[in-house]
Amino acid sequence: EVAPVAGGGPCRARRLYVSFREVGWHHWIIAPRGFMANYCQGPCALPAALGASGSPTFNHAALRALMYSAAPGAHGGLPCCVPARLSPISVLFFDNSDNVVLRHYEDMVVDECGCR
Amino acid sequence: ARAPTLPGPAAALLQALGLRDAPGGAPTPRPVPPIMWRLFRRQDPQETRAGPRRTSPGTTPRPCHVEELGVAGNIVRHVRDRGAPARPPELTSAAGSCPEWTVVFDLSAVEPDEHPSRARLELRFAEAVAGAAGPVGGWELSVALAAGPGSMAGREAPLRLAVPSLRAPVRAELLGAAWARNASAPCTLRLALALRPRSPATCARLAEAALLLVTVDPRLCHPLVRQRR
Repeated sequence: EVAPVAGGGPCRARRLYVSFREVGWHHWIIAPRGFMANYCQGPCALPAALGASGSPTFNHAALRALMYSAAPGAHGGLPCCVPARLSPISVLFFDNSDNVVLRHYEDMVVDECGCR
Repeated sequence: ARAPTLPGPAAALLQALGLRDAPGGAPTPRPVPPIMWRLFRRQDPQETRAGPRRTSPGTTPRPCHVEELGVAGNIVRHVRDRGAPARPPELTSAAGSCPEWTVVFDLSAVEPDEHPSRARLELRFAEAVAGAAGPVGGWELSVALAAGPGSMAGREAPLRLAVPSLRAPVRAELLGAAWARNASAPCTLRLALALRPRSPATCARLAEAALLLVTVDPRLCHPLVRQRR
């Protein structure tokens, strides 16, 4: 379930909810019912690529954005808007043998996006 | 029963969760053990943020570590005893001594890459006669690997544990005792249990057995991979 993007805007995290019920797994996943995975979207043109929007950025991304503004299309395009900080989740579920399993996953939720 | 291969996004999500396949049918309804709920609420960052503070201010849970149990791990399984239906109901053997039980745990879902960090046997016993006083000096629990297909029986000495009372659940750590610390999980774990009174008394009945297994899967543990690099 993706929240509609109002007005676009620079590179930043957008809401994306993964519902286990939508996938039909609610009968074996005990908790959570879903999780806010989020995703990154938005152009990395200047000034976003300079970190002006508050998003973290690499120096290389800033250079690429500068080069692109000087000569669009000549240097491989704009940097990409990608996850810059992620956080973990835990999932509690029944396995094939009806045992109760708790698994912890790193890097499942996008907290912050940046130009790379 | 395994579900047919899922198409598209569901298969990708299953892969991201590190699962081979989704369970085919609906699981048998059974209550979730309280310890699993407790571990989930303590482990899950979203729950930790939403609920009352469970960690000290300024501290973040260590990655790939089960704080409540004090061991490394990113997968915790509460495994049911498969041997219960096959157990005879008698309370004493013909020789008058207390019976032995065989408990069976299906560990086929444990991947070869997973390293066990805790294997805690949890037992609940009931007095054979309700309200009967236990033996003076309590009981002695013996846990050994039982013979069976693919069994490691005989490689480790039996674990012996003093049990003062049967009112509380009896817990026994198997790693480093009945289960070699560096050994990977067997496909099936069969254990022979005996509970002997230290003075003449009626025998106890095994009411419930479960295994709490904590493992570390390095593929899900990015900080460990980074450290290794």
